[in-house]
Amino acid sequence: TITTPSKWSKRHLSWRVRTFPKESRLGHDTVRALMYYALKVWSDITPLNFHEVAGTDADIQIDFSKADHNDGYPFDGPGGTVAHAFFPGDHHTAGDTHFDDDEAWIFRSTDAHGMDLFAVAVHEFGHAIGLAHTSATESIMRPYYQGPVGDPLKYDLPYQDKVRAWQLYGVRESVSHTIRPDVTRTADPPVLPELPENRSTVPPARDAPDRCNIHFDAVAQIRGEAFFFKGKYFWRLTREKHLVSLRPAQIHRFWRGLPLNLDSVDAVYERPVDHKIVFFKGDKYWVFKDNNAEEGYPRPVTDFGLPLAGVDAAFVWAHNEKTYFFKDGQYWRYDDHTRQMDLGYPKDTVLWKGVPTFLDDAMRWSDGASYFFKGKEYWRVKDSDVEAEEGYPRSIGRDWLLCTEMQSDSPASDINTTETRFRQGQHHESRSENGYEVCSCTS
Amino acid sequence: APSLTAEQINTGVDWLSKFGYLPPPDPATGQLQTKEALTNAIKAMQRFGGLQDTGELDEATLLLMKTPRCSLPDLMEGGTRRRKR
Repeated sequence: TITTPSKWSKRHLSWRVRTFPKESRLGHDTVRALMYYALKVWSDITPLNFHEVAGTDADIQIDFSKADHNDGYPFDGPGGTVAHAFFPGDHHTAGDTHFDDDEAWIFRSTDAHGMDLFAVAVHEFGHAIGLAHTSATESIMRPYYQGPVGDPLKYDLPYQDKVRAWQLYGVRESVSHTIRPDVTRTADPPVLPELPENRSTVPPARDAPDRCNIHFDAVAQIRGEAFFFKGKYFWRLTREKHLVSLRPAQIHRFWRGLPLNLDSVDAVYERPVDHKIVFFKGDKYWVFKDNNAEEGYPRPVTDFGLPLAGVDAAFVWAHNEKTYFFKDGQYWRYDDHTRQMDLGYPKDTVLWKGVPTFLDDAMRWSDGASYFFKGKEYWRVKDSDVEAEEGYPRSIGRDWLLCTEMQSDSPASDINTTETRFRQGQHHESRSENGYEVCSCTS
Repeated sequence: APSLTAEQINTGVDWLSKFGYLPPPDPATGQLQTKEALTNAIKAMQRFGGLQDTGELDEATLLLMKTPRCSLPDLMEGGTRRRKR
C-alpha cells in the first residue's frame, strides 16, 4: 500500500533488472546502462550508493511487466500509467520499480509516441529513494510524463529535486548545495549511453595475451559478472557467461587508481558487506568503489591478518558469506562484516578435496558453486561442499572464454590460424579476416 | 459540466480516486462521492497539474487525465490532507 514516503536507513543499495522489455528495440545492455545512469543522477548528489548485483535479493528490483502483475498497481496498456516504484521501507517490495512493458520504451529516438526510458527511470528512482510527487513545474517528480530529458551523461536534476533529496539524505561530499545551477539546458542531442566501463577504441597492444593459452593471475565475480585478469589486461563475461569481447581490456583504463607500473594483480574479490572491490598485489591491497580506487590505498595486507607474502586467491563462499584467502597451500577465513580473521586459521588447503594445493585464484558464481582456477584448468565445488565435483578439472578456455581446441586469438596467431585455414581450403567464419575485427555480441 | 457524458464523469471519478484526490468509494456501503467533494478534488487535481482550478471536468482537465503518467498517487495517505470525519 502507498503510505507517506520514508527513506532508506542504509546508504548502499543494490539493484538489478529482473525482467527486461520483451518487444523493445532497446537491448539489455542499454536498459541496464539507462538504469545505471538514472540511479547515478540521485547518487551524485546524495550519500546514497547504488551497485548492480546478480542475486535475487537486490534492494531495488526492476521489472518490465504488463497489466496486472500482482502488486496492486496493474498497468493499463499503452499510455495511461507507464511506471511506478515503491517507497523505501521494510516491506519486501520497497524500492522495487516497475515499467509497463506495453509502452514503447525509447532512448534517443524521435518517435513522438515513445516513452523515454531514462526520463521515466529518473522519476521512478526518485520514488524508490523516498520522494513523492510534486506539482512544481521544473521538477522531475511531476507525475506526468514530460518527454525526454536529454543526455543521461549530462543530466542535472532540477534544483528543487536536489533540495528534497538533500532533506532526506543530506548532501554528498563534494557537492555544493549553495550553488544554484544554471537552469538553462543545452540542446545537445542525447548520446547513446555507455556502461560504466571505459570502452576503448585503442587497439590492443602487442603484448596483449592470448586468452586461450595462458594461466590467469586472478579471476573474480564482480557485480555478477566474471573477470579474468592476466598481466595488464582482463576479459569480462556477462552474467549469462557471454564473453563481452575477444579483445582484453587494459586494467588501468578501467580500474582507475591502480599504479601505472603495476604489471599484474594476484587476486580480486567483491566484498559482500558493501560490494566494494578489493585488489591484491604482493603485500598491498586496494579498495575500489565501483571502478575507482578509494583514497588511502594501497595498504598492507596485514590489515586482514594475512602474512606479508600476500595471497594467491580470494573468494567469498556463497555458503557462509565468508571470505577465503589462499596462499601456498594454506587458507584463511575472514569475516568482512566484523573485519576480522576467524580463529583457527590458516589451515591446509588439502581440506578442499580434489582442488589443487597452489591456486591461481577462485571465485563464487551465480549458480551457487565455487570455482577454483589453476593453469588452464578449473574445478567446480558446488554449494556447501568442500570437494570438487566429478568430471573436473575442465578447460577454462573452452568453458569460459570461447576457445576451441587448438584455437588461439592473439593477433599473431590469428593471422597464422587464418592462413592455415585458407591453405587447408576451409571456409569457417574467421574471427579476423580481410582486416575486419569480429566482436562477440551478447545482446 | 452539462456536456459531460456519464462515462466521462465515471472515468474522472476513477482517475481522481486512483491518484489520491478522492477517497475510494466504499464497495460495502455503496458510498457515493458528494458533488462538493468531487468539485474540490477536481480543483486540487487542477492546481497540482498547473491548470486553472475551475472545479469542472473541462477539456483541459480531461486532456491532462489522459496524459501518460506515473501510477503512484499525487496525494498520499497520512499526508497533510484533511479528512472528513
